[in-house]
Amino acid sequence: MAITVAVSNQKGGVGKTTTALHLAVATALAGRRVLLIDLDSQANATTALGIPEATAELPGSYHALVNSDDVSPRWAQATACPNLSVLASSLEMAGVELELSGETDRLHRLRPVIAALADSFDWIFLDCPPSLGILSVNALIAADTVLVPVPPEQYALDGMARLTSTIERLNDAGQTRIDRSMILITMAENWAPAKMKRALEMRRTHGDAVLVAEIPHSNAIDEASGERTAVYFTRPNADASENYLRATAELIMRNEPG
Amino acid sequence: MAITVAVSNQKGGVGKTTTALHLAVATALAGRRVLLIDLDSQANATTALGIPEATAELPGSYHALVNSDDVSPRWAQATACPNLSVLASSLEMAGVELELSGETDRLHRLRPVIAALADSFDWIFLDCPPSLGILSVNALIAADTVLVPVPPEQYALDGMARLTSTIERLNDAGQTRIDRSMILITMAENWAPAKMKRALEMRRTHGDAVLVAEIPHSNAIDEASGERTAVYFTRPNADASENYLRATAELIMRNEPG
Ligand SMILES: Nc1ncnc2c1ncn2[C@@H]1O[C@H](COP(=O)(O)OP(=O)(O)OP(=O)(O)O)[C@@H](O)[C@H]1O
Ligand SMILES: Nc1ncnc2c1ncn2[C@@H]1O[C@H](COP(=O)(O)OP(=O)(O)OP(=O)(O)O)[C@@H](O)[C@H]1O
Ligand SMILES: [Mg+2]
Ligand SMILES: [Mg+2]
Repeated sequence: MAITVAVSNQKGGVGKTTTALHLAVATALAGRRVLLIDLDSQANATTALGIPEATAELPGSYHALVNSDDVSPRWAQATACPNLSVLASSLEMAGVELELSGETDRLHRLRPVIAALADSFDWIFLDCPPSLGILSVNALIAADTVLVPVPPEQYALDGMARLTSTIERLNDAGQTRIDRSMILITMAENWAPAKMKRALEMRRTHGDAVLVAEIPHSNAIDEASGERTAVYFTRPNADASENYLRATAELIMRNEPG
Repeated sequence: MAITVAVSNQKGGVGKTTTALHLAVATALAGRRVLLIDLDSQANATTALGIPEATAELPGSYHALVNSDDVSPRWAQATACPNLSVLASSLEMAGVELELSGETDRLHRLRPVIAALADSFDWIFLDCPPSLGILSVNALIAADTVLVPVPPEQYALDGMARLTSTIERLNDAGQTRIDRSMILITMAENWAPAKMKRALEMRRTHGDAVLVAEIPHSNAIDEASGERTAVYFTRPNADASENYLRATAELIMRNEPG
């Protein structure tokens, strides 16, 4: 029975895809069976794992959302990384919110998809788009837990209250299993005073919701994204590499039973 | 008769808001009457200019889109920066794409808004959200020109073709006046080889669509966003400051007649 993690933040470019990718890969390298579901029409996670965008012949997340009773485990495509599969995104995801807008169950389309796949995996990661629309809310409703990547930047901090209140509203309505959010500080620059201050402020405000590990702003990450791979394979000794591994260990400890 | 610039890129966190803000402020400081229309429910541009989110009492971009015939010039609020006004965003923007989804003119709601305000301004900047949905397409249809902020990063480069083909499709359908896009390289890091290469590649591929000025990744910018102001007022001698001024000069030269 898979543990499902929504990687979500409506602010753009905070490291959702990079984080979903690196946590998924490290969890797979730790021997768990992992599925990454790409919910963003940009398909960055799909491409990062060397998988082509989904099509009618090899369906993915879009097809799963529009025909949630047809989902087949073969849609979860194996990647070059052992134990890691991906449910690929595609361009039609860009129109899915409009397409589903008339459906009464439009916020509950992802749950049956995960139910259909959960027995084949130990962990499922959901890479969300930069918005709090139908796709992200589907992820929050379907997930067991949420991990929020947050850079120590003003606009990202400004946006946190909105994500938190969305989760609380879903909680009050009994629509989500998420009781505690996890925060991962991303793109940290501890030599920049303004950013250092904001990171400390985040830890003071949110206490142990904030993972101990934080991901530094790092050229190693940028390089790896250009090479369509995870930083563990290009620069295993980089700070970013070690911190994503530590973040994965924290994630597993907090969520796996025992 | 205002010149309208859509600042657009569906990739998140590429510097749309930072660029719309800094070009708008510099154009106003150069003596032009400028309006910044905040089309993003995150309201980062609104907040950056010290303006509260729009309400029924003091309406903004959301209200303008849903009642496009009611738009009053008083909705364009003066800011602390001389010659610069803003049409403020608000949380309801998050639902506007769904709200407008049934309307036949849902892609043409911004044009009458701009028509109602164009006589009061020389330049109008549109800060777009990180998507190619109804809001961004409204902006592309309503604008005279588009400026695309692009960091020299892989995912941002991957996304460019999609924005370009969206504009071409609108052009072929006779729905947009935009004939040439401008590209502004943002968050440049010329000492990082992978990023330097991508920036050069962008210039080779897109020729003089790419502005000469490029904006470096700079703590001065981060600092200024924390202080809710433009970098010209906090660190006028910073590289980022000078390059945004140069980018503004290029923008004006390319678009103002004579
Ligand atoms: N720690 C880091 N150091 C340097 N660059 C990073 C780091 N994390 C992410 N990046 C880069 O920053 C950009 C934004 O990251 P990413 O695409 O993962 O964010 P996102 O939140 O998924 O964006 P979107 O909102 O568009 O989905 C990417 O080009 C990525 O390669
Ligand atoms: N040149 C720069 N140097 C350093 N930080 C920058 C620079 N430009 C922008 N930033 C910071 O990067 C973050 C993303 O920038 P910004 O919010 O302007 O992008 P955006 O494209 O509008 O994002 P979104 O897609 O969420 O609307 C912000 O925290 C901003 O302060
Ligand atoms: Mg992403
Ligand atoms: Mg923005």
